[in-house]
Amino acid sequence: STRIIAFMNQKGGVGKTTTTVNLGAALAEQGSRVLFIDLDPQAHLTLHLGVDPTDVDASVYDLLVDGETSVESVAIDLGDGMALLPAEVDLAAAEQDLGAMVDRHRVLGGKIKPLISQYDFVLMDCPPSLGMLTLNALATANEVIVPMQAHFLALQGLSKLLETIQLVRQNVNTQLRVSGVVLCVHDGQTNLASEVVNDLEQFFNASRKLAMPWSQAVIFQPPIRRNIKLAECPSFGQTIMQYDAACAGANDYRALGQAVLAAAPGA
Amino acid sequence: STRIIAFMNQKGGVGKTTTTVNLGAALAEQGSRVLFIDLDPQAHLTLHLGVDPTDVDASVYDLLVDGETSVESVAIDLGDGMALLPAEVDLAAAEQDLGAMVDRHRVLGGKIKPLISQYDFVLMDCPPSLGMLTLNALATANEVIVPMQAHFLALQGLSKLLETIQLVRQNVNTQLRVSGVVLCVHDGQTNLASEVVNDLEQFFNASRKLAMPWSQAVIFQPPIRRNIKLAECPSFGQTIMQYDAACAGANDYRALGQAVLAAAPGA
Ligand SMILES: Nc1ncnc2c1ncn2[C@@H]1O[C@H](COP(=O)(O)OP(=O)(O)OP(=O)(O)O)[C@@H](O)[C@H]1O
Ligand SMILES: Nc1ncnc2c1ncn2[C@@H]1O[C@H](COP(=O)(O)OP(=O)(O)OP(=O)(O)O)[C@@H](O)[C@H]1O
Ligand SMILES: [Mg+2]
Ligand SMILES: [Mg+2]
Repeated sequence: STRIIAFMNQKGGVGKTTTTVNLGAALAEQGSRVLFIDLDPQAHLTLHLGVDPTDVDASVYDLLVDGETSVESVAIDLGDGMALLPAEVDLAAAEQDLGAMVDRHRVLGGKIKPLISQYDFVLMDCPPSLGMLTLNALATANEVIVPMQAHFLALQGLSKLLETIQLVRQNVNTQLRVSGVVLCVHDGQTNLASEVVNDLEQFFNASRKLAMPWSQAVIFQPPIRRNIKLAECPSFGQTIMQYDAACAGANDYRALGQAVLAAAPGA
Repeated sequence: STRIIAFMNQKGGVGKTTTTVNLGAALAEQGSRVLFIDLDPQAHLTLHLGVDPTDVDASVYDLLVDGETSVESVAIDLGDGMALLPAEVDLAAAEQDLGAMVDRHRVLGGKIKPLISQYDFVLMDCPPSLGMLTLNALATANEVIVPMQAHFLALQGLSKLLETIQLVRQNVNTQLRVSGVVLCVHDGQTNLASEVVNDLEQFFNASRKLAMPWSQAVIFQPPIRRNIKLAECPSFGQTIMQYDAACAGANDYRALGQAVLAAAPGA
């Protein structure tokens, strides 16, 4: 019953990494055991958690393209109930190398199988694309969380995103469902934000009676407000809980942690 | 002497599209003839300029992978001195299809050659990656402008970005140089922003005496402040000049237009 969650959105800079790190930290603070997986060649999750991607012995890249590499040799213990499978800058090459393999989207799931039962949550941070790294995350996950900003261009990308999830669910992973959307860098005061949130709510309500992978999706409450501390803590290699446990950003992600716990399948 | 500019940053959501559109609109407002090229499979530039990417006869995708397609058949006249080579949602496939060709990074430059002299500026909007679409832009451009946010993770990606430009200049395009950085969604009040800007300035100053592609790069002034109007106008398919010509966002991009005109090689 480990919850394996892909944080995906092909739109860039919407808060995927910030959400993966700080939601994970909130869950760990509540006693959950959390494994982070960095699937982005930019290695921002890795940096954010205080690990130097140029200094890593074995990364997610080795795990994906080298049959010999074991997941145990890649996992780094971060303490406080958290562990990490780090990325390295070569990870972009994995998109190409995996391309040549059969069942290339299943590689990640096969490799992490031995570890899954040791964790309550496996949180996978995806790059801003719908390529092979994101597909590995979708093939492995049982849930998808979509971080997004309440902006027009963000809404545009949603149909492509959901279409991809639909395809993966039909052809690769029948368990896959969208748990919901996290509104990031949220400015609740603007008309634009309210309009986008309305459009999103209408869309999810309209899908409730159909058997879509997002038919049970919610807009997680609360939205995560813009807070400079959330942009500062990656430069110290810290989660927001380590950096400033009492700030608004930490409280927002703590509340999101509660919402995600409550959204457990069968909860 | 047409200025061919690639707007690139592999970091997502930093303002590449917003800057390409609104800087282009500012230049056109001043009388320049501007050709926009949308190289992003998300087709956000195309949407932002009021064109439906699902309704396009011939797109940049056809231009890149179909030897028969002429650039004249792809170009859409937008009026007011602006034209567009639109993207379509299949453009992601071009990254794969181009992969099989020889000299695949030179395809775009060859195709747009007939049109270049008709414009003062050719502005290419890149996706958040360092793949074949971005490489085509870099092989074609004589200048690179890097939109970025004054955040820690944005600074991290800069070295990879510059390394790529270095490689392209050495092996593919000796003309390529970085004109500068545009600070987007800028919040000048925060310590984080000042620290990042300081780090950037130090870095550029340190490169002045070396023959790097960024040795003449500047941080364009003024920074572009956060302004909800800039996030609203894409939903109307309008540039900021069309949407709200007197707002702060329009003024910031107008001032950037002046700075870019002043930064012309040999200006
Ligand atoms: N609530 C917030 N308040 C302030 N800054 C934020 C917030 N959330 C994220 N940021 C900052 O915004 C930028 C983009 O966020 P982040 O890197 O998490 O997005 P992403 O979707 O992972 O990007 P990419 O597509 O490049 O992987 C980062 O500099 C981050 O520090
Ligand atoms: N100065 C600004 N003020 C307010 N919102 C802005 C500003 N600049 C950009 N935005 C908004 O921020 C989001 C990201 O901007 P944009 O799409 O231009 O980035 P990008 O780098 O092109 O993203 P991608 O990497 O996905 O191509 C968009 O929703 C855009 O409308
Ligand atoms: Mg990220
Ligand atoms: Mg863009």
